[in-house]
Amino acid sequence: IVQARNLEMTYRNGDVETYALRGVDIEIQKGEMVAVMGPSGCGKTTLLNCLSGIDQATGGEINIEGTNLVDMNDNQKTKYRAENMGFIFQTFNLLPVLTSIENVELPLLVSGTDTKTARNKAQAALEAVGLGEYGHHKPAQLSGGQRQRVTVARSLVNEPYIVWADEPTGALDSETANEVMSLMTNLNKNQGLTILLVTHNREVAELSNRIINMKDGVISSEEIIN
Amino acid sequence: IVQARNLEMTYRNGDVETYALRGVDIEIQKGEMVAVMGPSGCGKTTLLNCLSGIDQATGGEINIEGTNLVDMNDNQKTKYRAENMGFIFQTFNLLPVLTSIENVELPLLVSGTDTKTARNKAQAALEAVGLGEYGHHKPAQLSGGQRQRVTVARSLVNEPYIVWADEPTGALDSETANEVMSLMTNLNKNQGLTILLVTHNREVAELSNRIINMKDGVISSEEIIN
Ligand SMILES: Nc1ncnc2c1ncn2[C@@H]1O[C@H](COP(=O)(O)OP(=O)(O)OP(=O)(O)O)[C@@H](O)[C@H]1O
Ligand SMILES: Nc1ncnc2c1ncn2[C@@H]1O[C@H](COP(=O)(O)OP(=O)(O)OP(=O)(O)O)[C@@H](O)[C@H]1O
Ligand SMILES: [Mg+2]
Ligand SMILES: [Mg+2]
Repeated sequence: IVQARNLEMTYRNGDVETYALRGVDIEIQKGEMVAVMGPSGCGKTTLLNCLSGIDQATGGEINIEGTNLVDMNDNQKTKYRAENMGFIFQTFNLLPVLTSIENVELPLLVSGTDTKTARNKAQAALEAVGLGEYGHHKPAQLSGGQRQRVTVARSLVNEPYIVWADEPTGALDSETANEVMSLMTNLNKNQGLTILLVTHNREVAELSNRIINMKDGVISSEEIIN
Repeated sequence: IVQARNLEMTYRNGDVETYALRGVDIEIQKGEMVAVMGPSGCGKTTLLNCLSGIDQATGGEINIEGTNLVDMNDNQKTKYRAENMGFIFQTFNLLPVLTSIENVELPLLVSGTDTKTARNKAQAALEAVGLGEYGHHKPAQLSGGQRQRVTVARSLVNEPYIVWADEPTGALDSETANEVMSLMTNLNKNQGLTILLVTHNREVAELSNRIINMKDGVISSEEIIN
C-alpha cells in the first residue's frame, strides 16, 4: 500500500547541509502495523512526513496505492487527507482557538460530513480516549497527555485507511498509553487499519507486526514481531 | 528548601470548575532529587507550576527558602528566576525566532552575563547534551528530541540551585535519555543541584531519592528510593 525507494531528504540552511534521509527503501502492506525506532535525530519524523506527503523528499520515489496526491492541488490534497488518512504529529498540532471537540470534528467537517453527525462522532472518539468530559476545554486548558489523546482521537475519527503516528504515547503514563494502544491495535486487527508508528517505547513497538530500526538517515535493521 | 501546605488549584471556565490540586503538602530538601509520577491529568504540571511560581495557586501556602518572590515585581521575578532556577517545560517553549545557541544563552544574558562568556557557556551546555553542532539550527530545524535537549541545556546553563523539570526525557530514545539523566544526576550529586522532576518513566524516577505518586489532584503515596 505504501512503497518508497531510495528516499533522500537534504536540508540546506545557508551553506550548511543536513542529510536527514540518505537512501531509505520501505514497503508497508495493507493492514500492517509497522513501528519505526531509532535515536533522537536519526530521521524518523522526516521519513513519516515524506511518506504521508506532508513534506517533499529531495530524492527517490514514493507510491501510495490508489492515490495521485502528486496530481492534486492543495485543496484536493487537504480533502483527500482528511477523508483517508489520520495524523498524529510529534508536536500535537491542535488549533488553540478551538475546543477539543471542535478540533476532533475538523477532519469530518472538511470531508463533508453534516455537523450533527460530526459532533456525535467526535464525542465518541473523545470517549474512546477517556476524555468524554473534556470536549469544551481548549488545548491550553488540558494537560500534555490530554492534548496528545485529543490528537489521537482526531486521527481516528474519520475512520481513515492509514494512520501516520509520530510518538502517539510519548506524553502518557503507562496505563493511559496501554489504553490508547489497545484502541489502535483493535482498529488494526478488526478493521484492517494500516498504521505506521514512530515510537521510543519498546513495549509499544512490540505490539506491531514489524519494527524498523533507523540510524543516521538510513534503515539499520528490521525485526519481525508477529 | 521548598515547602508547600494545603495547595489547591481550581480552574473556572464559565460555570465549570476543574479541581486540579485538592490539598497537596510537599517538602523538598536542599540537594534532593524528587520525582513526581501519576496518570495523565492528575495535576503534576499544575503542582510544578505552582511551586516554581509560574502559576498562582488558588489556595494554600508556598515557601521557597530565601526568596520573597511574592514581594517582587515582574521584572525582578524574571531576573531572579533566570539567575537561580532552571525550567524544563512539558511543551518545550523555545523561542522559534532564535537559534538554539541563542535560546540557551538567554538566561545568562537576562541575569547580566557578558555576551562572550554567555556564548561560551551556551556552547558548552549544548555539547553536554550532544548538540554541539546544532547551535545555529532554529527550533523548526530540529527533531523533537533535539528541541527537548536544547531546553535541558538552557535550564542548566546558569548553574541554578533548583531545576523544575516537566518530563525532561519524554521525547528521547533510551540511550539519549540516559545521557540527559546522567548529566542531571551528576549535577545533583556533585554540585548539590536540587531537582524536582515530573516523569512517566519509571527508570528515570528510580534515579531520584524519593518518588511522589499523585492521583486526582492529591498525593496518593511516597516511596523512598535512596
Ligand atoms: N486552564 C485550565 N482550565 C481548566 N482545566 C485545566 C486547565 N489547565 C489544566 N487543567 C486541568 O487540570 C488537570 C491537571 O492538569 P495537569 O497539566 O497538571 O496534569 P498532568 O498531571 O501534568 O498530566 P500529563 O501527565 O498529561 O501532563 C487536568 O485534568 C487538566 O485538564
Ligand atoms: N528544517 C531543517 N533544517 C535542517 N535540519 C533539519 C531540519 N529539520 C530537521 N532537521 C534535522 O534532520 C535530522 C532528522 O530529524 P527528525 O525530526 O526526522 O529526527 P527524529 O528521528 O524524528 O528525532 P526525534 O526522535 O528526536 O524526534 C535531525 O538531525 C534534525 O536536526
Ligand atoms: Mg521525531
Ligand atoms: Mg503534565
